[in-house]
Amino acid sequence: MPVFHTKTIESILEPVAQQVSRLVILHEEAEDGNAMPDLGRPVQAVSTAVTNLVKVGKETINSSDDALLKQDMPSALQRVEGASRLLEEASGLLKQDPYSGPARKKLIEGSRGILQGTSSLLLCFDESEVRKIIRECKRVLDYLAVTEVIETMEDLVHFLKNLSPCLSKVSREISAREKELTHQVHREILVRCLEQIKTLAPILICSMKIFIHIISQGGKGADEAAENRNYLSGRMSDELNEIIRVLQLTTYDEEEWD
Amino acid sequence: DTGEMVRQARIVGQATAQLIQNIKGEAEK
Repeated sequence: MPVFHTKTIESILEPVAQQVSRLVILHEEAEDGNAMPDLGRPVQAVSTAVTNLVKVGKETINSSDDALLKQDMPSALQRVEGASRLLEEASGLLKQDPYSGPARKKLIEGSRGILQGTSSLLLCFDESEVRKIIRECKRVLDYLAVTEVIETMEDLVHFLKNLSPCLSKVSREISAREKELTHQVHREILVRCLEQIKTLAPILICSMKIFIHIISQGGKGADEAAENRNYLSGRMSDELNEIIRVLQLTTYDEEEWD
Repeated sequence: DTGEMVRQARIVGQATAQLIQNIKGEAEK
Protein backbone atom coordinates (compact mmCIF):
# COMPACT_ATOMS: atom_id res chain seq x y z
CA MET A 1 0.00 0.00 0.00
CA PRO A 2 1.47 3.38 -0.91
CA VAL A 3 2.22 5.74 1.94
CA PHE A 4 2.82 8.88 -0.11
CA HIS A 5 -0.25 10.57 -1.49
CA THR A 6 1.17 11.98 -4.73
CA LYS A 7 3.22 10.26 -7.39
CA THR A 8 5.83 13.02 -7.36
CA ILE A 9 6.40 12.76 -3.61
CA GLU A 10 6.35 8.98 -3.82
CA SER A 11 8.94 8.91 -6.60
CA ILE A 12 11.27 11.13 -4.57
CA LEU A 13 10.86 9.65 -1.10
CA GLU A 14 10.07 5.98 -1.60
CA PRO A 15 13.62 4.99 -2.69
CA VAL A 16 15.14 6.96 0.21
CA ALA A 17 12.66 5.50 2.71
CA GLN A 18 13.57 1.98 1.61
CA GLN A 19 17.28 2.67 1.96
CA VAL A 20 16.88 4.30 5.38
CA SER A 21 14.86 1.42 6.81
CA ARG A 22 17.38 -1.13 5.50
CA LEU A 23 20.19 0.92 7.01
CA VAL A 24 18.44 1.00 10.39
CA ILE A 25 17.82 -2.77 10.30
CA LEU A 26 21.41 -3.40 9.30
CA HIS A 27 22.66 -1.23 12.13
CA GLU A 28 20.35 -2.82 14.72
CA GLU A 29 21.10 -6.37 13.63
CA ALA A 30 24.75 -6.10 12.96
CA GLU A 31 26.55 -3.60 15.15
CA ASP A 32 29.27 -5.61 13.50
CA GLY A 33 32.18 -3.41 14.26
CA ASN A 34 33.34 -3.37 10.62
CA ALA A 35 35.36 -0.35 9.59
CA MET A 36 33.27 2.22 7.72
CA PRO A 37 34.42 3.51 4.34
CA ASP A 38 35.42 7.10 3.74
CA LEU A 39 32.07 8.82 3.21
CA GLY A 40 33.52 12.25 2.46
CA ARG A 41 32.38 12.41 -1.15
CA PRO A 42 28.83 11.06 -0.84
CA VAL A 43 28.23 13.20 2.26
CA GLN A 44 29.52 16.24 0.39
CA ALA A 45 27.10 15.43 -2.45
CA VAL A 46 24.20 15.40 0.06
CA SER A 47 25.39 18.67 1.64
CA THR A 48 25.59 20.43 -1.72
CA ALA A 49 22.16 19.14 -2.72
CA VAL A 50 20.70 20.27 0.63
CA THR A 51 22.28 23.73 0.25
CA ASN A 52 20.63 24.10 -3.15
CA LEU A 53 17.30 22.83 -1.86
CA VAL A 54 17.39 25.24 1.08
CA LYS A 55 18.19 28.11 -1.29
CA VAL A 56 15.21 27.28 -3.53
CA GLY A 57 13.07 26.73 -0.43
CA LYS A 58 13.92 30.16 0.94
CA GLU A 59 13.18 31.77 -2.43
CA THR A 60 9.84 29.97 -2.45
CA ILE A 61 9.04 31.28 1.04
CA ASN A 62 9.99 34.84 0.07
CA SER A 63 8.01 34.87 -3.15
CA SER A 64 4.90 33.12 -1.79
CA ASP A 65 1.82 34.91 -0.53
CA ASP A 66 0.66 31.77 1.29
CA ALA A 67 0.80 32.48 5.03
CA LEU A 68 0.71 28.78 5.98
CA LEU A 69 3.60 27.96 3.69
CA LYS A 70 5.59 30.87 5.15
CA GLN A 71 4.83 29.55 8.62
CA ASP A 72 5.50 25.82 8.04
CA MET A 73 8.31 25.65 5.51
CA PRO A 74 11.17 27.22 7.53
CA SER A 75 11.09 24.42 10.15
CA ALA A 76 11.20 21.78 7.39
CA LEU A 77 14.23 23.53 5.89
CA GLN A 78 15.92 23.70 9.28
CA ARG A 79 15.31 20.00 9.75
CA VAL A 80 16.99 19.13 6.44
CA GLU A 81 19.90 21.46 7.20
CA GLY A 82 20.34 19.95 10.69
CA ALA A 83 20.31 16.45 9.25
CA SER A 84 22.91 17.40 6.68
CA ARG A 85 25.15 18.74 9.46
CA LEU A 86 24.82 15.41 11.31
CA LEU A 87 26.03 13.59 8.21
CA GLU A 88 28.99 15.94 7.92
CA GLU A 89 29.85 15.38 11.59
CA ALA A 90 29.61 11.61 11.07
CA SER A 91 31.90 11.80 8.08
CA GLY A 92 34.41 13.85 10.10
CA LEU A 93 34.34 11.35 12.98
CA LEU A 94 34.81 8.41 10.62
CA LYS A 95 37.88 10.02 9.11
CA GLN A 96 39.47 9.92 12.56
CA ASP A 97 38.03 6.56 13.57
CA PRO A 98 36.41 4.26 10.96
CA TYR A 99 34.92 2.18 13.83
CA SER A 100 33.28 5.14 15.58
CA GLY A 101 29.94 4.17 17.17
CA PRO A 102 28.70 7.77 17.56
CA ALA A 103 29.44 8.34 13.85
CA ARG A 104 27.18 5.39 12.92
CA LYS A 105 24.40 6.83 15.07
CA LYS A 106 24.81 10.24 13.44
CA LEU A 107 24.65 8.62 9.99
CA ILE A 108 21.34 6.96 10.80
CA GLU A 109 19.91 10.02 12.51
CA GLY A 110 21.09 12.24 9.64
CA SER A 111 19.69 9.98 6.91
CA ARG A 112 16.39 9.73 8.75
CA GLY A 113 16.36 13.49 9.24
CA ILE A 114 16.91 14.11 5.53
CA LEU A 115 14.00 11.80 4.75
CA GLN A 116 11.68 13.38 7.31
CA GLY A 117 12.71 16.95 6.54
CA THR A 118 12.38 16.51 2.77
CA SER A 119 9.03 14.81 3.35
CA SER A 120 7.79 17.76 5.47
CA LEU A 121 9.09 20.21 2.89
CA LEU A 122 7.40 18.46 -0.02
CA LEU A 123 4.16 18.07 1.92
CA CYS A 124 4.19 21.71 2.93
CA PHE A 125 4.76 22.72 -0.67
CA ASP A 126 2.14 20.31 -1.98
CA GLU A 127 -0.46 21.57 0.49
CA SER A 128 0.22 25.09 -0.71
CA GLU A 129 -0.31 23.99 -4.32
CA VAL A 130 -3.58 22.35 -3.26
CA ARG A 131 -4.69 25.56 -1.55
CA LYS A 132 -4.18 27.37 -4.87
CA ILE A 133 -6.56 24.92 -6.58
CA ILE A 134 -9.05 25.26 -3.72
CA ARG A 135 -8.96 29.03 -4.09
CA GLU A 136 -10.03 28.63 -7.72
CA CYS A 137 -12.78 26.19 -6.71
CA LYS A 138 -14.06 28.76 -4.21
CA ARG A 139 -14.12 31.42 -6.91
CA VAL A 140 -16.44 29.17 -8.92
CA LEU A 141 -18.56 28.65 -5.80
CA ASP A 142 -18.83 32.44 -5.44
CA TYR A 143 -20.01 32.74 -9.04
CA LEU A 144 -22.56 29.99 -8.52
CA ALA A 145 -23.90 31.89 -5.53
CA VAL A 146 -24.89 34.84 -7.76
CA THR A 147 -26.91 32.78 -10.26
CA GLU A 148 -30.00 33.72 -8.26
CA VAL A 149 -29.66 37.43 -9.00
CA ILE A 150 -29.16 37.13 -12.77
CA GLU A 151 -32.36 38.44 -14.34
CA THR A 152 -31.34 39.81 -17.76
CA MET A 153 -29.51 38.38 -20.78
CA GLU A 154 -26.93 41.12 -20.41
CA ASP A 155 -26.19 40.00 -16.86
CA LEU A 156 -26.05 36.39 -18.01
CA VAL A 157 -23.49 37.22 -20.72
CA HIS A 158 -21.38 39.05 -18.16
CA PHE A 159 -21.79 36.15 -15.72
CA LEU A 160 -20.62 33.63 -18.33
CA LYS A 161 -17.65 35.79 -19.26
CA ASN A 162 -16.50 35.54 -15.66
CA LEU A 163 -17.45 31.95 -14.94
CA SER A 164 -16.18 30.20 -18.09
CA PRO A 165 -12.43 30.85 -17.78
CA CYS A 166 -12.56 30.13 -14.06
CA LEU A 167 -14.41 26.85 -14.61
CA SER A 168 -11.97 25.83 -17.36
CA LYS A 169 -9.03 26.53 -15.07
CA VAL A 170 -10.55 24.50 -12.22
CA SER A 171 -11.30 21.66 -14.61
CA ARG A 172 -7.72 21.64 -15.91
CA GLU A 173 -6.18 21.78 -12.44
CA ILE A 174 -8.43 19.08 -10.94
CA SER A 175 -7.76 16.84 -13.89
CA ALA A 176 -3.99 17.26 -13.47
CA ARG A 177 -4.22 16.76 -9.71
CA GLU A 178 -6.25 13.60 -10.10
CA LYS A 179 -3.49 12.10 -12.24
CA GLU A 180 -0.95 12.96 -9.54
CA LEU A 181 -2.72 11.15 -6.70
CA THR A 182 -1.71 7.65 -5.63
CA HIS A 183 -4.99 6.95 -3.81
CA GLN A 184 -7.34 5.27 -6.26
CA VAL A 185 -10.56 6.10 -4.38
CA HIS A 186 -9.68 9.79 -4.16
CA ARG A 187 -8.86 9.81 -7.86
CA GLU A 188 -12.19 8.26 -8.73
CA ILE A 189 -14.12 10.77 -6.62
CA LEU A 190 -12.37 13.70 -8.31
CA VAL A 191 -13.03 12.27 -11.79
CA ARG A 192 -16.70 11.64 -10.95
CA CYS A 193 -17.26 15.10 -9.45
CA LEU A 194 -15.53 16.82 -12.35
CA GLU A 195 -17.63 14.91 -14.87
CA GLN A 196 -20.76 15.93 -12.98
CA ILE A 197 -19.74 19.58 -13.05
CA LYS A 198 -19.03 19.43 -16.78
CA THR A 199 -22.44 17.86 -17.39
CA LEU A 200 -24.31 20.24 -15.09
CA ALA A 201 -22.72 23.51 -16.29
CA PRO A 202 -24.51 23.76 -19.69
CA ILE A 203 -27.78 22.61 -18.10
CA LEU A 204 -27.47 25.34 -15.46
CA ILE A 205 -26.87 27.99 -18.13
CA CYS A 206 -29.91 26.71 -20.01
CA SER A 207 -32.04 26.91 -16.86
CA MET A 208 -30.86 30.49 -16.29
CA LYS A 209 -31.84 31.40 -19.86
CA ILE A 210 -35.28 29.86 -19.35
CA PHE A 211 -35.75 31.82 -16.12
CA ILE A 212 -34.74 35.09 -17.83
CA HIS A 213 -37.05 34.35 -20.76
CA ILE A 214 -39.99 33.59 -18.45
CA ILE A 215 -39.67 36.74 -16.36
CA SER A 216 -39.32 38.84 -19.54
CA GLN A 217 -42.60 37.30 -20.79
CA GLY A 218 -44.66 38.16 -17.75
CA GLY A 219 -43.34 35.72 -15.18
CA LYS A 220 -45.72 32.71 -15.37
CA GLY A 221 -43.78 29.65 -14.16
CA ALA A 222 -40.95 31.82 -12.84
CA ASP A 223 -40.96 30.12 -9.43
CA GLU A 224 -40.52 26.67 -10.94
CA ALA A 225 -37.80 27.94 -13.28
CA ALA A 226 -35.98 29.57 -10.37
CA GLU A 227 -36.32 26.39 -8.35
CA ASN A 228 -34.84 24.33 -11.20
CA ARG A 229 -31.95 26.80 -11.64
CA ASN A 230 -31.26 26.81 -7.89
CA TYR A 231 -31.30 23.04 -7.78
CA LEU A 232 -28.70 22.83 -10.58
CA SER A 233 -26.55 25.52 -9.03
CA GLY A 234 -26.78 23.69 -5.67
CA ARG A 235 -25.78 20.39 -7.28
CA MET A 236 -22.73 22.00 -8.85
CA SER A 237 -21.80 23.59 -5.52
CA ASP A 238 -22.11 20.21 -3.79
CA GLU A 239 -19.77 18.62 -6.33
CA LEU A 240 -17.25 21.43 -5.89
CA ASN A 241 -17.40 21.14 -2.11
CA GLU A 242 -16.76 17.41 -2.41
CA ILE A 243 -13.76 18.15 -4.66
CA ILE A 244 -12.43 20.60 -2.05
CA ARG A 245 -12.86 17.98 0.68
CA VAL A 246 -11.05 15.25 -1.27
CA LEU A 247 -8.24 17.57 -2.38
CA GLN A 248 -7.34 18.10 1.26
CA LEU A 249 -7.10 14.39 2.10
CA THR A 250 -3.58 13.12 2.44
CA THR A 251 -4.01 10.09 4.70
CA TYR A 252 -4.91 6.59 3.72
CA ASP A 253 -7.89 4.55 4.63
CA GLU A 254 -6.68 0.98 4.34
CA GLU A 255 -10.14 -0.48 3.76
CA GLU A 256 -10.90 2.07 1.08
CA TRP A 257 -7.63 1.28 -0.61
CA ASP A 258 -8.28 -2.46 -0.47
CA ASP B 1 9.14 27.93 -8.77
CA THR B 2 7.19 24.69 -8.58
CA GLY B 3 9.42 22.55 -10.77
CA GLU B 4 12.70 23.72 -9.25
CA MET B 5 11.71 22.87 -5.68
CA VAL B 6 10.72 19.34 -6.68
CA ARG B 7 13.88 18.96 -8.79
CA GLN B 8 16.17 19.95 -5.92
CA ALA B 9 14.31 17.69 -3.48
CA ARG B 10 14.76 14.82 -5.94
CA ILE B 11 18.52 15.47 -6.08
CA VAL B 12 18.70 15.44 -2.26
CA GLY B 13 16.81 12.13 -2.24
CA GLN B 14 19.10 10.58 -4.82
CA ALA B 15 22.26 11.78 -3.05
CA THR B 16 20.99 10.41 0.28
CA ALA B 17 20.07 7.04 -1.22
CA GLN B 18 23.52 6.88 -2.81
CA LEU B 19 25.18 7.71 0.51
CA ILE B 20 23.28 4.94 2.29
CA GLN B 21 24.21 2.49 -0.44
CA ASN B 22 27.86 3.34 0.18
CA ILE B 23 27.39 2.74 3.91
CA LYS B 24 25.48 -0.50 3.39
CA GLY B 25 27.87 -1.74 0.76
CA GLU B 26 30.60 -1.67 3.33
CA ALA B 27 28.53 -2.93 6.25
CA GLU B 28 27.11 -5.88 4.30
CA LYS B 29 30.55 -7.18 3.39
